[in-house]
Amino acid sequence: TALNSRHGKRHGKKSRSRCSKKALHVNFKDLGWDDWIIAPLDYEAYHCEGVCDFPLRSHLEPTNHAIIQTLMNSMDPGSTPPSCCVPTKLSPISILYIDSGNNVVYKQYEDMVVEQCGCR
Amino acid sequence: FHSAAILTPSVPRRNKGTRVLYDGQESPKFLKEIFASSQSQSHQQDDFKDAIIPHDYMLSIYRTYSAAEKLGLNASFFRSSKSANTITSFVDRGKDDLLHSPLRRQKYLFDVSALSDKEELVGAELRIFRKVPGDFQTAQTGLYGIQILSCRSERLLDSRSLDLQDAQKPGWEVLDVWEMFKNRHHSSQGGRLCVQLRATLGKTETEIDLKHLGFDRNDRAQQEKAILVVFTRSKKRENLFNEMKEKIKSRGSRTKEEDDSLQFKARRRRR
Repeated sequence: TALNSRHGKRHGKKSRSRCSKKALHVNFKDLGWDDWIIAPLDYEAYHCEGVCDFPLRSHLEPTNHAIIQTLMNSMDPGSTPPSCCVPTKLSPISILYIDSGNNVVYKQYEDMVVEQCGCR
Repeated sequence: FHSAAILTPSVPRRNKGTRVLYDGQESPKFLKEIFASSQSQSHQQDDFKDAIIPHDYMLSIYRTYSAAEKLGLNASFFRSSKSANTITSFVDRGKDDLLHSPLRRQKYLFDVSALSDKEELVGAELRIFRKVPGDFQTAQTGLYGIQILSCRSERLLDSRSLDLQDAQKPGWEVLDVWEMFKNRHHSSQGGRLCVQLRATLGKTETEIDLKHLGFDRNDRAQQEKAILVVFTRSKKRENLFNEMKEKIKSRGSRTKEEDDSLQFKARRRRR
């Protein structure tokens, strides 16, 4: 029974990977934003996906709250949801666009690319 | 101008036309408005975008700073950026008065109403393209002074010398006009900015014909028009959707009839 249970658990874990950075290619043309964004037309934004389960790895830089929440979830999944896998470090990108006055503008937009994911 | 020409080619479209977010969630109302607006006006907006040609200087700024970003460098560290994270170019709307010849003074007009009061101004420069004058003679040499003055008070903003021996190649003259913006609330002055150019011979006060130095506006391509480049720093983190909202607001009143003249529409929107 113990073997089955452990196997079952492992199988459950395998169905969804641990919290990590995944690809997310953004194409401004597909968003319909290419009428005002001159460049870039697309970029790699990434996204965070995966489970935040016990024990949380240090590279996920969990907050103390996330550690407590994860621990409570591991003890009683019905009472508390797992902590969230979210971006913990983001970087900017440069965008060249046309503003409402028809002027060409260069702007560095913060928080556009996921650099790191973690549990919060 | 096609932006794709200066960039790496985009990847093939994925989920073309998909308007559903992850996990089947419906996009919020605000996003729906954006998408609806984008779709219904896409054809008109393609024409609109094609009508605006970025100056090489702006493309160069974009290329340089985005390349630096990829190397992990912050663009605001560049001296040329003046610690700004936003650089806006305003194209000259002035016209030469053909009735007045010689051309002693030249007024440069800019509509800076799109500048936000929420942003901190950190620099402004006027970039004027100087052509090789048609009647330029190699024998014509000497040192000239060019000065930029405010239209209203005629206060000197910046000056520089121009050696005609080096003037056989066209190029951009860059003058610092930040003085105009200091203690200035652009929106409260109708968003108009006017500066005037004059040129003198040597250190004399004799004003000379600007046409002889290649500053006349005849037969200029869009990308050769003077630009006012304003460097600003956002006081808080910019929300990308605010730009989109502005675009929708500014184009909301557009109709097909209005598309006859893009310039006319732009003027009307500003009014």
